[in-house]
Amino acid sequence: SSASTSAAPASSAPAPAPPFNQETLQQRLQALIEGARESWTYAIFWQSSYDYSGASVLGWGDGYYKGDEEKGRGKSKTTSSAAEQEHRKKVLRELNSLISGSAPSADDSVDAVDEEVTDTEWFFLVSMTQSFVNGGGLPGQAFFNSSPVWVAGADSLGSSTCERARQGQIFGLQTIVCIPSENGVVELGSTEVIFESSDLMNKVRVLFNFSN
Amino acid sequence: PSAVPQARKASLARFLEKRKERMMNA
Repeated sequence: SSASTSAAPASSAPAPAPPFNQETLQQRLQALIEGARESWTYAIFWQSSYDYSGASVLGWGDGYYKGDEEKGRGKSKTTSSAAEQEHRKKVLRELNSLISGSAPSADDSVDAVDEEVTDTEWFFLVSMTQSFVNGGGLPGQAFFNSSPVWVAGADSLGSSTCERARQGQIFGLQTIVCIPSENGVVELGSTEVIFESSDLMNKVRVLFNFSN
Repeated sequence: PSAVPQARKASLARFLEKRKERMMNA
């Protein structure tokens, strides 16, 4: 239910909403999670734009990963095998060198990569490569219908028709919520079961109403 | 990794930096 490429506005397509400041977007995501009573693991803003054909797509806008602090890093659950962990660490090492502009080195492995890459960290990282056509996946459904999608419970996620929900369940999530805003969709995920809250939806409407 | 779009680099850099902080505080 997701497209594999990110979108650039086509010159003949309708003008998308003006891009908003990356820093304030990060602050809004952080405020949403840190100010919540519930324990959310991450928040992602999927930004609405258009692909080369003018079709509406949701692509990565920004994300804030909090993790599962109560559980402590050492106790974070991972279902990954040793080979999978090596793969994740290798990818992280390469991403680290991509960002820092240097070749992967022993030093890199000491500070950021040698620690286990948890399932939720990996789910969050992989999310950066994804985008959703209008109506596709949980974010696409929420945006297309202008209506929140709230999936709570491992069974509900695991039996969802959406690939992203099923992937989330495999990587230890128990709740995924997608709340539409003017220019995109705010997605929150948690390793705990969190039931629907109008308070959270109101916060999203206030924090992500970019025209104000 | 070389295919990671430029627009997502800021998010990635922030994630890696915060991960490093979490490691140091653990």
